Amino acid sequence: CSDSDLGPISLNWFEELSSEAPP
Amino acid sequence: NEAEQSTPVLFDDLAEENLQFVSKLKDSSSSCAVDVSTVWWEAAGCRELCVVTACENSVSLWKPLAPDHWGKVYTWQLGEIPVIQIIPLLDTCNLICIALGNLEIGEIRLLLYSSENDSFKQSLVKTGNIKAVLGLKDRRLVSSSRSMQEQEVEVVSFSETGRSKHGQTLMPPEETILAFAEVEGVKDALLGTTAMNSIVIWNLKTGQLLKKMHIGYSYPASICHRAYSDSGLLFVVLSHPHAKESESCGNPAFRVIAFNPKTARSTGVIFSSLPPGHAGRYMEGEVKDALAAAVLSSGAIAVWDLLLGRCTALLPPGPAGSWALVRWSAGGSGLLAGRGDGGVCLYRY
Repeated sequence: CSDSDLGPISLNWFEELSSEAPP
Repeated sequence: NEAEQSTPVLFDDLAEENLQFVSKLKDSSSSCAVDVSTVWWEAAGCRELCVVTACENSVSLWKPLAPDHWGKVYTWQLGEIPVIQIIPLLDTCNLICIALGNLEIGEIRLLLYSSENDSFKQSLVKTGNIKAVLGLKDRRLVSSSRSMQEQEVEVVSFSETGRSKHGQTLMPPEETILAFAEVEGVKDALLGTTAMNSIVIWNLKTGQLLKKMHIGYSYPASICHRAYSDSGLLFVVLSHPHAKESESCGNPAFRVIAFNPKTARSTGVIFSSLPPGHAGRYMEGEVKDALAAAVLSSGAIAVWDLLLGRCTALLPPGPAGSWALVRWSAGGSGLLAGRGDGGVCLYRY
């Protein structure tokens, strides 16, 4: 699967989603 | 007894990947096997991998006595509520969790040995309308339960002696959780699959609900078995008890899907379908590392290599009857196969 199929990939997805989600 | 054993059928030329019969647990008192599992058990300074068998009203612990012989160590007698399943607690010793209930789980109990007063005990962990439960690392247990309109998702942790500590609540999604999986490679991430065929991700440390991602409509009621994060993608192993057979994928039992948790977009990676020409549907199964095993409606057990997406062994129903249960052993690559009549056979994969 390429980046274009799945959109921009982040190695730190867990930390980024944790900072974006409501507490 | 040799005539009773099923002869494994190999599906490819991977000679080293074999399913060999090792031994059989003989329990004359058992009428039906509800579940089977393994547990590390330490007694008199000796730590051994033991087998746990569950019947409707009792749970037994078996230790290896000789290469082909197992001896029953203890049987916990339960009350009137039937045992539904054994909940393995990973990396623990001398602790067994079980779920009891009628159709749905109404109670979770802990079975243990107390060295303080040299006795086998049982204690109540949780009651309620419990929809899903999973044993986590570090002696923890996550469960989801429904009360009226509310869904509660709670993590309970145990001490080494089996005392339950204060539980942590995770933010519940609107959809009912059907199964959980820890995310390998991300310490505090937990994943769940819902009745509306979505995947949800939590932060176990903060209790935050981080993301909801839809799996798609082709494979309803997907159940998550394993999840791992690699190169920024979340790989999820799902089973599809209600999947329809298709020309392109056959009759899929397990599927690996890659999700981008940032965008919620996904793509199928590999299908593990029933062997060609083999009738039957996926009934129930378990995944360990890259191996998946399932009981099929034909009464056979099939084993797949998830990396190859290929069935590598098949255990047909033997003269003694159909297989009803299949579980991977906690240590090594042992396979526990249970029949409806209470017989449990151990195989080496």
